[in-house]
Amino acid sequence: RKSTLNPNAKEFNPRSFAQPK
Amino acid sequence: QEPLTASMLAAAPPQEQKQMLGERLYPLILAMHPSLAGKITGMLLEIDNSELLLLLESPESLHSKIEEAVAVLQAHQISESTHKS
Repeated sequence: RKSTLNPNAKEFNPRSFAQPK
Repeated sequence: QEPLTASMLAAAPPQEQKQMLGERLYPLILAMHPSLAGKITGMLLEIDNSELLLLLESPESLHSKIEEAVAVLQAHQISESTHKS
């Protein structure tokens, strides 16, 4: 079965963690 | 940090629900795949909230879903670079 996950999904931006550079 | 419950989620607006789920998923994904954590979290957030709650309660299911996301992402990147070159 083909994966339902979408590689073009929008990246998640966490509020409570520092963004990795 | 208390566990996220369906009733906590139901009390929040839809966009906030995804953010709440993402905040729980992100540190778990960060521990496995630091460089891809934001992207993988975004991919998993397209799954239904009810299923995401189950994944948060089941580390093994979550791990296999994360590995699935990494595989999908890598296959996508390979096909992208093949098409461009």
